[in-house]
Amino acid sequence: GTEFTSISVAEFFYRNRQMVGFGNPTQAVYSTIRELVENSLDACEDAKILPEINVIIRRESSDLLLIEVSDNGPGMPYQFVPEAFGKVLFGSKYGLRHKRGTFGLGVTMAVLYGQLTTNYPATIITKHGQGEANEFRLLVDIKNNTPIIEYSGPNSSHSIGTKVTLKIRGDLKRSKLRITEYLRLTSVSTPHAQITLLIDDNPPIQFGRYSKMIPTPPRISRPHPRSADIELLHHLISNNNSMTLKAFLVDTFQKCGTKTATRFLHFLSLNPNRTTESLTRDEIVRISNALRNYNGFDKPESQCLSPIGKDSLMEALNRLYPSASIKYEIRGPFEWNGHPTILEGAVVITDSTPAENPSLIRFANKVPLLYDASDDVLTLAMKRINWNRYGVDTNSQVLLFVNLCSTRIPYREAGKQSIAAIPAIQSEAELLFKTLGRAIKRESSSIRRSKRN
Amino acid sequence: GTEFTSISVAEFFYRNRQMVGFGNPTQAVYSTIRELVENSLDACEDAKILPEINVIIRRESSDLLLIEVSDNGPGMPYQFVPEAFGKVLFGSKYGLRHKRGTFGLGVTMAVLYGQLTTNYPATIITKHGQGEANEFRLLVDIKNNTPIIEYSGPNSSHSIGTKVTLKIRGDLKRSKLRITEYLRLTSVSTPHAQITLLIDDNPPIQFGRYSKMIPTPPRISRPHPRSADIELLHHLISNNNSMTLKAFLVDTFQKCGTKTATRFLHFLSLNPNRTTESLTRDEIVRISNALRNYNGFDKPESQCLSPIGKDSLMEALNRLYPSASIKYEIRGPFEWNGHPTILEGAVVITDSTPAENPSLIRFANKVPLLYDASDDVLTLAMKRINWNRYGVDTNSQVLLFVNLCSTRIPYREAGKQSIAAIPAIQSEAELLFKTLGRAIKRESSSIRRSKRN
Ligand SMILES: Nc1ncnc2c1ncn2[C@@H]1O[C@H](COP(=O)(O)OP(=O)(O)OP(=O)(O)O)[C@@H](O)[C@H]1O
Ligand SMILES: Nc1ncnc2c1ncn2[C@@H]1O[C@H](COP(=O)(O)OP(=O)(O)OP(=O)(O)O)[C@@H](O)[C@H]1O
Ligand SMILES: [Mg+2]
Ligand SMILES: [Mg+2]
Repeated sequence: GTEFTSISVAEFFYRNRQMVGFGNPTQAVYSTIRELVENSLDACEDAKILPEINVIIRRESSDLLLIEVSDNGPGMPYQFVPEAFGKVLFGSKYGLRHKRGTFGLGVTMAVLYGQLTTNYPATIITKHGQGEANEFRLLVDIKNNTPIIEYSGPNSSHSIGTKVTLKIRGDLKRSKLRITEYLRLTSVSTPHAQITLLIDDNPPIQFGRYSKMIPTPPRISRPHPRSADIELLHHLISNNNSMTLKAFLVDTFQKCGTKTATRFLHFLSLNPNRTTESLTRDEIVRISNALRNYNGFDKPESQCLSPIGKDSLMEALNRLYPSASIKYEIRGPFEWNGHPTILEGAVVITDSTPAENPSLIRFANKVPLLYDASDDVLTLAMKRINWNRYGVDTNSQVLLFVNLCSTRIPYREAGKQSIAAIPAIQSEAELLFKTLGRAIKRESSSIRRSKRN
Repeated sequence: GTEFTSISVAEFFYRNRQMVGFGNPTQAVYSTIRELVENSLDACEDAKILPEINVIIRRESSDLLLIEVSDNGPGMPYQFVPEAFGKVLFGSKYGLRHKRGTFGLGVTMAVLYGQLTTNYPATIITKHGQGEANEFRLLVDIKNNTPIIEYSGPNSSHSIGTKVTLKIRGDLKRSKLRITEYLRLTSVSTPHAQITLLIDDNPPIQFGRYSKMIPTPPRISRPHPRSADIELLHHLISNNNSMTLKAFLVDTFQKCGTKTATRFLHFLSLNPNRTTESLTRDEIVRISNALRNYNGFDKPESQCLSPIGKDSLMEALNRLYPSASIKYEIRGPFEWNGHPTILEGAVVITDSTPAENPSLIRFANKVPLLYDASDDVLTLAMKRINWNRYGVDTNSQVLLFVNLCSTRIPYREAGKQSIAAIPAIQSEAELLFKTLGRAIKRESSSIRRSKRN
């Protein structure tokens, strides 16, 4: 029949959980762990803490797993725990800056999947500020997209950070390889983090720390004029008291000082002293189109970004590939749809017999992407390069590590595994690969020269 | 800073519109058209009307397009138009049956994209039942995920069906080829539909009709026991008055008659006369696990499905490839997560010089999928077949048309372009391809024999 109704966003992602990385029992284990670990890393980063994260996986039966991730982070305010973990599209990372998390949905999906497959509530213990830690046991009310608090109370034995425990049904055997690969690559992109993996009574595996250098946390930035589509402009105008157009532009956007604002409004034949309140809809459209096309604005600022950086990335790769030849390159900041973006990469040339050559390892805001490589913009860009002309052949393995940093990563799906083919990103990626290609060429010829001598 | 907040699902898909097919100006034109055309086809199907759909694209400037799609369908109830077109996750297709639409978000994204890029509201005129047609001009309040009704009133000059008009910015030149391909393939999967494409003052292009046979509309089915995860079971129990366990099972699930229900409850050592109200949480978990593992339930019924069928598909393909050799195969109904599913396919062998061989053309619930083929389960299945042993070589082009019908298509992303690698679907697809492979082999050897004689 044709019954008109709406569903909650929790219901939507429950029905379509394959879109968020929970479509099969192998990927579900991986997704649960990566969502928890990325939350811990984001939290430690904000608080400028050297991350220490413990990942415990206990097999309670053939496919029933207990998963516990704990960190030494700053914890989180107690009044927000139920919604952060029990409501889809609720979080603290909606501002414009480089974070691993972006949607406000990751950990809630893990809680939901656990509840769905095992009926167990998630347990969250967190210590925030002074005073005792708080403990919560939560379920998700899927129909209403709201948390169900089964228990909440103080926990005096928990002394630091956040610990999340849940039970899920999953295929640990099939998932183990990718989980260890994910953690290994995390210590490449986040070398100052130390992550310990403990599976049943196996000896614990430690990943990192390769560096004690804590990166500067990214700072929320104002939007760049290039990002001002009609909706955003409407939103920015109505969010503020009425003010002069000139003051509005200088106040609201980065890279728009009083001189630039005056020139821009002159170019549009708009009186700088008119109020935002007095603008008609058509004028807003004109301003929006102009903001996105006027070439008088400088490139975006990058304090909202936090790339790995040459020293950190080289240090981590040197640990993993001690005898290899390693070169680093960086491009940007540029922008896509006004979002400040940096692309950084390193090429690692090792003596081993190559499998796929070159082999691409992708990161987005330092998050290793291990699934859905084929249609990723970085893969597409790599495939457009003629690697033969840079001397990539069957004599040595070439590994390309590429990290895309942006205030918004254009993921192709809500499972955060694959980046959409945005033209600006693809062209910058191709240029980065060509630069790395030239580095390979110089390196191989210098290796050959030194072999001859 | 760490400001905890939530965003609406409209805000989520506005920020991440590349996840719903609106990430670039070329795909946006395609997505707008396919969302509108699929809605018209779904509506005509329900009303058992031979679809007549007009797609008009008018270039108003280099990248400003007016897009108008009108149908001869049953229209829709006036009180639901604002939310259907102006609210994300609102629709009439949430019941368990085979429809092209599934999320309640497609057309709202098109409206949102139009408003975002041109500031124009969408205009919807629809005639439903007796009395005058109604006209609406709508925008989406993104922050609150609710429609903004700019105008609504009667329209006495509109006599049938639904007409949707919107303006978007897009790259028509780049999008044209894929739009015509999409419409051409739609007349393969929906041969009783007639679609006319009119771009500016070019001569109109007509797609179909190849058949006057109207398929039986799919009927909403009760869930199959295999689909009863804990959440669904909770939901089904609480949606009903308390009743005996036996009555609940027989009433709620397909393929569960009184005998099967009694045997099942006996197997679980549960008294069939206990009430659903009396069940503990642990008992619900036990029943859920058992429902999904007990092998006493028959395969799902298929009246909720509406495959293209051998006659219709052969008729359409014979029109498009008059001199080709065509064979049809069907598998199922089987189930994935309890969802009734059918896989049907046809192999077309033509004399032309092969490009990629074989070449795969994918459909999901009759919707042609033209993007993101690489990680699609159908592509993965096809790549696992050794096509040489079936005689697929450079002598003739082999085209594989495959349609996945299900009450739920496990799309990898909300843009409905690619199907997730669900194990049950992949294994059935591989078996279908092997069957089609054997058909190719028989066909090629019979062609060779007839050439010798
Ligand atoms: N270990 C933690 N320490 C501190 N805060 C946390 C931790 N885990 C989660 N949070 C808080 O809970 C919020 C919700 O987490 P969730 O993973 O659902 O969303 P997100 O990380 O913002 O985005 P994404 O969906 O992309 O992961 C976060 O925004 C963060 O504020
Ligand atoms: N041409 C039409 N004729 C009749 N009803 C329509 C038409 N177009 C849209 N509708 C109604 O509007 C609802 C919302 O459409 P929308 O495209 O947003 O969602 P959907 O088709 O249900 O799912 P999906 O997001 O997968 O397309 C539909 O469910 C349908 O009831
Ligand atoms: Mg997160
Ligand atoms: Mg639709």
